[in-house]
Amino acid sequence: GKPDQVPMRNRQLPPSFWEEPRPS
Amino acid sequence: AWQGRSIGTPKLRLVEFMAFMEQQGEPDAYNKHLYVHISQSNPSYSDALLESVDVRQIYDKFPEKKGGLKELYEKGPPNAFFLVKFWADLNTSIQDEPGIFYGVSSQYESSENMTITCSSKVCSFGKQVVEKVETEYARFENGRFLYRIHRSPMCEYLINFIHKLKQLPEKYMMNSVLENFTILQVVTNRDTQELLLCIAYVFEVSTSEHGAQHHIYRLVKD
Repeated sequence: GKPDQVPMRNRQLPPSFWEEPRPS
Repeated sequence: AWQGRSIGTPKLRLVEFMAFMEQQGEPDAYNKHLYVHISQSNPSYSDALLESVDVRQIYDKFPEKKGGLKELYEKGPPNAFFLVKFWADLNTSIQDEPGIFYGVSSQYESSENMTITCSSKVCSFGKQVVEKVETEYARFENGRFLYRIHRSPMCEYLINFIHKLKQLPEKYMMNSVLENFTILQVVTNRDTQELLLCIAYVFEVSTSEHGAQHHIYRLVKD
């Protein structure tokens, strides 16, 4: 298989990536 | 208004996308559960502009060999690449019993009359496990060309995956499984092989009681 992947939390992603939007 | 605010390019725009389960024989909305849903039918200038994500941050979540995300992005055009983070709604009240239909529907629009090919690759740990390829022809309606993939049956792999996911007792466990589950959709002009849209999907489980949620990002390479 592949080498271990970097967890998504440790990647350069915008803060909104971890914020579930509120229902409109 | 949709440009820069939703999934689309001047050549092709996503209007709607949904994955659902439904009690057959009763096709009213009441018996339909949406796992994920994007509706871009009413874009507005008050909608926020899309944030961007560096495509290199997610290369390894999708196929990396020939025809992988890196190769696709290098070929471009870059404005056709999007990332969708879904918070999927697994809170369904519909009992899982024989006769339940699992489907995916999507709709695109364009000012051009084309024949499009839509490839959807389900990936586990970045490796493709199943692919569905569909061809759609344009239908002229209200001054634009519409492409409609209506109630495409969900593959066995996905149905089993959803069943197993729902059996997990805690949401963090589901999210841990979903971290290594992705879908890559590539829409091309069948006759010219031009890439029209490429959408990378990643997932978490929704904690909302108001159904599925999502964020859309442009994929860039600075």
